[in-house]
Amino acid sequence: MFEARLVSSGTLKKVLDAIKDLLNEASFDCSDTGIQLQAMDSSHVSLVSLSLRADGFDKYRCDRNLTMGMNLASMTKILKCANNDDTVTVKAQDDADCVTFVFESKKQEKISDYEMKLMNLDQEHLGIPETDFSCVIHMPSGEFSRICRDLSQFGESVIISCTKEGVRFSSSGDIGSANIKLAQTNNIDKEEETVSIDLQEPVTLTFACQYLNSFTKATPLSNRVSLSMSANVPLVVEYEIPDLGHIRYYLAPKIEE
Amino acid sequence: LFPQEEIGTYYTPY
Repeated sequence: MFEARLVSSGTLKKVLDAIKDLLNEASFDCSDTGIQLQAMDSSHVSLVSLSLRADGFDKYRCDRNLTMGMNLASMTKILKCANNDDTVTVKAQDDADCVTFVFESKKQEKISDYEMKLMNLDQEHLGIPETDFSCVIHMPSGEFSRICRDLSQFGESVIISCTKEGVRFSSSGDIGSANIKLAQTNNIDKEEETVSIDLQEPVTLTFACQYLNSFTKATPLSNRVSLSMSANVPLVVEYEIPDLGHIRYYLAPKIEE
Repeated sequence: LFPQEEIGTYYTPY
C-alpha cells in the first residue's frame, strides 16, 4: 500500500508545473524515505531530479518500493480538478496498474477521487556524483526567471560568466545584445533578496535559453535558486522546496564551435 | 537549436 497526503494540492500542482515543460511522462519512485523522480527531457540534453521527503508529507505510507509511471498531461488534467487549498492524497496498491488521487475540500463537504492508469516506462537512470563546483550562485528565483525571460528575446543562448566581482548573463542575436550584471549583495534585512557567490575559480559557460526558461517553471516552489557551475560539466539549477524536498535541473553546456 | 552534447555523456547510467 502506498499513500501520501499533502494539505495543499497547490504544492503538487506547482511540482507538476515545474516538470511538465520538459517531460511528457515520468516514473515516480516511491520508497519509505519519500518520492524520487529522475528523467531526461526528450532530446536528452537536460535532466530533472525531484526529491520529496516522506517527512514533508502530512501522512506518508509506503509498504513496498513502488514505481509509478505517469503521463504528465493526464496528471495535469486530474490536478486541474482540485482547488489549491484542497487536501490531496495519492494512493496505490502494491503492484497496482493505476493510481488514485483523492481531493478533499477544507470543510470536508466535497470529496472527489480520480483514478489514472499507470504506464510502464523504461527510463534510464544516471548516477550523478557529488561534485565540488567552481562557483555556486545563490539568488532570488524571481530574478533568475526574469533574466532568462529577458535575455531569451535576444538569442537562443545565454552566456553565464561568474567572477569574484559578480555574475554576468549575456545574450546576443539579430536585434542586438544584452548584458545583465549582478553584484554580490549584503542585505541582511532581506536575506531572500541577496545574491551570493561561492567562488573557487571564475567560470564562463553557455547554455540554451529554451531549457533555462523551462527550469524557471519551478519558480513558484521557492523564492531562492542556486546555480552551480564548473568548466565543461553540466549546470545544476536547484530549487529547495520548503519543508518537502528539492528539484534540480542539469543542463549540458554548449559545445565550443 | 545549437549543437549540444547529451546530458548522458557526462554521467554514468545505472
